[in-house]
Formats: sequence, structure tokens, C-alpha cells
Amino acid sequence: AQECQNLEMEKQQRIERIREKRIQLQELLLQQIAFKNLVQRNRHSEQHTRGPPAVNSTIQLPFLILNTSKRTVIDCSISSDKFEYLFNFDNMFEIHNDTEILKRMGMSFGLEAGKCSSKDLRTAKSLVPKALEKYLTGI
Amino acid sequence: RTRILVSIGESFGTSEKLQKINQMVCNSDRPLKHGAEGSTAPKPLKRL
Amino acid sequence: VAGLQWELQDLQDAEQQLDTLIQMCTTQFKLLTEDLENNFLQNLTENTSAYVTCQDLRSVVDPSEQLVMVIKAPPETQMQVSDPAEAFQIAVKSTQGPIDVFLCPEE
Repeated sequence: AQECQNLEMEKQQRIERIREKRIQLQELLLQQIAFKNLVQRNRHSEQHTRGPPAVNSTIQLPFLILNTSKRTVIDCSISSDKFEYLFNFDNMFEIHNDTEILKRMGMSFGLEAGKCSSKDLRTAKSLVPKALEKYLTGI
Repeated sequence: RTRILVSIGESFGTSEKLQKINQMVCNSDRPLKHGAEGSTAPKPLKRL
Repeated sequence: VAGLQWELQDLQDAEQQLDTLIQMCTTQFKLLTEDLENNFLQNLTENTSAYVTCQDLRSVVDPSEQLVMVIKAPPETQMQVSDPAEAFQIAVKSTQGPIDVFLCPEE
């Protein structure tokens, strides 16, 4: 009975780890799809506009976005070598990474919300390794 | 007191921790300076 | 016990397969970003093509009401967020290079 109990506990732990790893793999897949889709979109638009947009109007990945109300007062201290920043806000703020921004831009075809047309699903599958296609359908 | 520490600069990743930070900040009961002038909470991102 | 051991073996195989796929995905993604970076650094391309425009940002965060700050930091940069009950404070510390912070222009 004791051995059964130990095995049962180990089984539950393994099931939980598998669940977490599935989520991690799906997140990696979405990131990869969003990234490749963004690169394709940029190259495509550069062909139309005969060259990349002005450097000061583009933000290279990776980056973080912090947004807050315009009425927020931000006190910012910066070290002379720009290795350290300290921000004090008098209001709430939100932080998002590039993946979240790309998803909001629709670069992952809405897969994260489980809504994706069959055409987009085909395109998404073409952006991931063959061995991972079935995970996309699972998402 | 540091509540959450995130390693950034890695391309892609840390989404979960950032969501935790946003929830922690949003749910804080800290008195807001502009409270009287209506809600000035950060506006959630749009989804295109 | 025998039944549980069979189940555990299946679960172990499933977990190992996931580990392999995660590793493959991570490696492939790293190679992809490094390729784009190297092409750009060797002047093979005018840019890495891995960028968003300010217009993209404005389409996702409403700039008429929101202030949008962009933080670009080298790898392993640490971001410390204080306990909001004490202060809305963020400290960003890099060990590998300067941090770039700028506001997304409203238009």
C-alpha cells in the first residue's frame, strides 16, 4: 500500500510537470510564429516601400513596454553609465514584453485565444518544425 | 522591499512574471494621487 | 503497483518527448534571431527585420491617453519591482551594457 501511495504521488507530480511543459512549449511555438510572421511582414512591406522605415521609427526586438496614464508623474534617476535606472510612479502602470505586443498585433494569428482560421492555421504550421505541427492543432 | 525580480533583455520570455507584476500593481490598495480625478488606471492593450 | 509502474513509464516517455521538443524549439529560435543579427552586422541586410514600428505600438496602446515607455536592455538585465503597498517603484540594473529607455512619440 505504501509503495502504491508513493507511485501515485510520483504520478501526480509527473502529470503536473507535463502540463507545465505543454504550456511552455505552446508559449515557445506562439513566440516563434509571431516572430517569423513579423519578419515576413516587415520584409514584405520593405519591398513595397523600397527600403526599411526610418531607424528612429522602429524598435528592434527584444524590448519591454511600460504604459501608464498620461497624468502619472514619473521620477526617473539614471546612473551616468546608463547601467541603472530607478523609476518612481505616483500611479499604476503595466509592463508587457515584445511577445505580448506581437500577439496583440495579431502576429500569432489569434492562436493564443484559440481562434484561428484554417488558412491562418496552415500559414502558422508552415512557420514551425514538422514535429511540432500537431501541437499547433492542439492549441 | 523588492516583490518581484525579473531577468529581462532575453528575447521573448518572462510573460508570466510580467503578468504577475501587472496584477500585483493593479490590485494594490495604495492610495492614488489622481484618484479624485477619475480612474487613471493604465488602459489595457488592444487586440487587433 | 504494476499498473502504476506502467503508467509512470508512459508519463516518463511523454515528459522526455516534451523536453526534446522544448529544447528543439528554443535552439531553433535562438539560431533564427542570431542569423538575423549576424546578417545585419555583416551588412548583408539593411536591418534585422525583427522590429515593430511606433505605429504598431500606437495601434496596440492608445497613445492619446497612455504614456508608452520602451525599455531595451542587454541580456541578464534585472528588473526589480517594489511592493506597491510601499511605492510604485521599478529599478532596472544591467551588467552587460547600457539600458535604452525612450517614450513612444504620440504621432
